[in-house]
Amino acid sequence: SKELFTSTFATVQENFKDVFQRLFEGGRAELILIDEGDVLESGIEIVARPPGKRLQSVSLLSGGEKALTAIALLFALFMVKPSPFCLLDEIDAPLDDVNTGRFIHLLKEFAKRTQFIMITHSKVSMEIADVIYGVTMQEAGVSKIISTKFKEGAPEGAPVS
Amino acid sequence: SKELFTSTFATVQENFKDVFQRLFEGGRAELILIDEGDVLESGIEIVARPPGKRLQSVSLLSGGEKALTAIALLFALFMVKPSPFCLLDEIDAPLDDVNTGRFIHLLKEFAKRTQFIMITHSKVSMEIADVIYGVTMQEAGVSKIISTKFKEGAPEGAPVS
Amino acid sequence: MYLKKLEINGFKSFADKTELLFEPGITSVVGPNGCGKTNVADSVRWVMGEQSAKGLRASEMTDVIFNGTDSRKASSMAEVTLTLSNEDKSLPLEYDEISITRRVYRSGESEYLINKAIARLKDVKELFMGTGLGISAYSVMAQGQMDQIVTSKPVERRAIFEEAA
Amino acid sequence: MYLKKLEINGFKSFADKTELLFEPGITSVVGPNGCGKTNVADSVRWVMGEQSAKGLRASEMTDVIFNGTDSRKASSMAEVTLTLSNEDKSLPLEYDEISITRRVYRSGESEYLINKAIARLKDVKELFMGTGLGISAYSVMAQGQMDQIVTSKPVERRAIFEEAA
Ligand SMILES: Nc1ncnc2c1ncn2[C@@H]1O[C@H](COP(=O)(O)OP(=O)(O)OP(=O)(O)O)[C@@H](O)[C@H]1O
Ligand SMILES: Nc1ncnc2c1ncn2[C@@H]1O[C@H](COP(=O)(O)OP(=O)(O)OP(=O)(O)O)[C@@H](O)[C@H]1O
Ligand SMILES: [Mg+2]
Ligand SMILES: [Mg+2]
Repeated sequence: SKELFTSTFATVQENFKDVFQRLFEGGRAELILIDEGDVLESGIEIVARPPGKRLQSVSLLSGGEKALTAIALLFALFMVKPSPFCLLDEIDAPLDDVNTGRFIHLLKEFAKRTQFIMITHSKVSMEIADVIYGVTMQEAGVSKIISTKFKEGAPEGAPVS
Repeated sequence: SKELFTSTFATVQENFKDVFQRLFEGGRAELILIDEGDVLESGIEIVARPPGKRLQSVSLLSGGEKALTAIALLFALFMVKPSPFCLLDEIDAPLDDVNTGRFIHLLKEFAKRTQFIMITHSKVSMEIADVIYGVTMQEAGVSKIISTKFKEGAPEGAPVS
Repeated sequence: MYLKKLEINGFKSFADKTELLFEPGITSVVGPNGCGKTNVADSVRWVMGEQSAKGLRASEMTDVIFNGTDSRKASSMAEVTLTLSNEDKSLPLEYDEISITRRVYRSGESEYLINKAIARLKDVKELFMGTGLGISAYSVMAQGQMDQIVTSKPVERRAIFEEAA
Repeated sequence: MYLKKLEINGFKSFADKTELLFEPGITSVVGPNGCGKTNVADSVRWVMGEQSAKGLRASEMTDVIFNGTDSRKASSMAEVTLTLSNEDKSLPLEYDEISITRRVYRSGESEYLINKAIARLKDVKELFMGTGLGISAYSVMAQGQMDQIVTSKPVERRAIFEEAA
């Protein structure tokens, strides 16, 4: 219905502005309905300006800036109706260490109410995990899991199966 | 012409098989003309099997395995008519440290005849560089370059402009 | 409610029965290229009702059954069980724990179970509805698909929105 | 033949005249997200004759002119010069060094120069032909486009082949 979309969209707009500024430590971003008169069909435009830079088309943003903007938008959508758990598959891959740090700082906050399972290659990201599962293929073509708990004291590697 | 395509394709097929096996340290890959009877229009299929795994559609390969297969194919094509220089923009991003090591080992060999300019975030990749250029944005929105030579002795940081 | 356990057996590269236990907070999954991490994410989407083989990188659903190696025979079926805690009763059942199982056989036949009792896909979908766990509610953010939401055309982006809202 | 020097002035984030010197072997370009590394790659493709604004992430060609910041005015033009060594005479000119310059003005007007003499795009293309330096011969392998060659349909992959062969 028109009211449902309009109110949801307004919430996502607010969330997106906010999360973007937290991830970029400044700058500004907006979600815009291209055709305000046709709420049920209108396309949605993104405008994003990293701090200190001038506003341009999002296409000119760098690989890492696009990834960080996408993360801001996905979390803005997620916040509308948060799932109890959320699986992230290498969404931090294009981010440098500084941006990865800002991303996981945000994640730690969301993690108070949502359980996150984060697949990553980044050592910076692994640092905030409470538990780490290592997946290995000692035997070619067959996956095995080893868990390493970190929450209390020294890690212990123990095959889980 | 038909002969030109057929001989070029045969060369790429050979190169691809070879480079794939060097990057994966085993396994097997093929390039296949779907319609052998219609050489000038036929689509091209890729078949790739990492070592120890059974043959399946390339779609089931992992992100890193697809990236390594793409690198093998791009170098197979490149070898047909090598440019004097080649610019690589973060093509090692999806690779773990072991695969990055195999990739740069191959690159070192190609570098005897081709000059490579490699944009990367990976510390493993940076290690084979003869010269490193750092790009910075001390002043917001304005790029500056600092060069660090490595070939002879200690690195020296010097603004280039 | 939270995810307590994931059991993967015969699904993709998980030839042997594998169990992952989860706690609230952040769990990291790590390992080299091709070792099976995204396959873990695929198993979660699959047990939650993913209908598109393409969405799991496969051509047909039976492609997700472990298909053997030089030293191992292929499996005859794939089975994944997801166990959720329901202590806060956010799911409309009296149990403290809810487990959802999905199986697929070489014939292509598929089975769903809720707490070990045969159920239909429809029952599984109804169970998740309203708790934000349907696979269209961003409970899985996939490798390599993040870029699309920023680079896609306004109309395509609209479609992504509609799925979430 | 090899790449000796790249001079970037007013192109994208390179507001000030910037010079990179190259030697045979491997040169690495590093730095944080958004600092200008891919812009360096774009400047090379551009000076070699890239005609598609979209291929440079822009909507129109004038988008590649430095467009200012809070403390800097926008540039009125973008200029990139690529200098190649020609000691082995692989390019059909008697010079030991060949430099190719491209400029674009806010009006959209574009200029090419070969060794500081006005030339046409056609001349630049002929110069590169046969030495494997045209932009379709994989002299630039781009971020995020590697996946496509493996995941695309057979007919699309054919198109990529035709460009290289
Ligand atoms: N039905 C199947 N049977 C056996 N192996 C399979 C099956 N389906 C997929 N695989 C294997 O699983 C591997 C891919 O695993 P996955 O995508 O989980 O890797 P990953 O850990 O995410 O790696 P990356 O870090 O590169 O993304 C492939 O090598 C593929 O051959
Ligand atoms: N015409 C222009 N004027 C000023 N700045 C521009 C212009 N065009 C692009 N930029 C800026 O250049 C930046 C992108 O640079 P680039 O793509 O080279 O980053 P990068 O170093 O490759 O980063 P990453 O590691 O994230 O890929 C963007 O922030 C963009 O705003
Ligand atoms: Mg993966
Ligand atoms: Mg880049």
